[in-house]
Amino acid sequence: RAAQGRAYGNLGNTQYLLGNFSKATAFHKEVRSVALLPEFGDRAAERRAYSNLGNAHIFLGRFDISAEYYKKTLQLSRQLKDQAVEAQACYSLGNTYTLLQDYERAIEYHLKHLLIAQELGDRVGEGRACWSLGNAYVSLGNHDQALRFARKHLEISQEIGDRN
Amino acid sequence: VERTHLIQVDSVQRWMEDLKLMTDCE
Repeated sequence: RAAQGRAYGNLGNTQYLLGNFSKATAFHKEVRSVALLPEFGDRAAERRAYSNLGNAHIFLGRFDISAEYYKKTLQLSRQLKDQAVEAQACYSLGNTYTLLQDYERAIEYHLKHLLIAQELGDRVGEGRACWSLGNAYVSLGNHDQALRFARKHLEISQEIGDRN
Repeated sequence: VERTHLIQVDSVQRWMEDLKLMTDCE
């Protein structure tokens, strides 16, 4: 069963990289089914399936479905105590809610991402969070906060030498 | 409004470009 799950995962990832997002989701749903088998029960594999399903639905234009899968990813990453994955799930949720034009919720998740990036000392992640937060605050017309995060983004970009 | 929208899309666009090459595997 473990090998079968891995094979489904590899097929899903290959279809995804080929741009066949619908086929990718079918394989990643198989991964989830195998991971959920009571005699098997692999939370890490289940978590990976949810992130991959979230990603594929972005390119299928189903941002609402992506948000649900990313929330499951977030929940499992917390159970598995994997902070890097937790940060990534928050970042994905922030971007997904931006696509859904729900900027308040986007800010909520980008702030969560920012906190974890700071905890982990991830300056690149922190810079991206500030960039995203600046944009989201502009969308809400909150220019004071937008400026605050744009300044922070500039400071971090200079520090890490990101001229772009 | 249009300018705001363009700025907004920028950081999400960058995320989506990275995402297209990102697979979560063992």
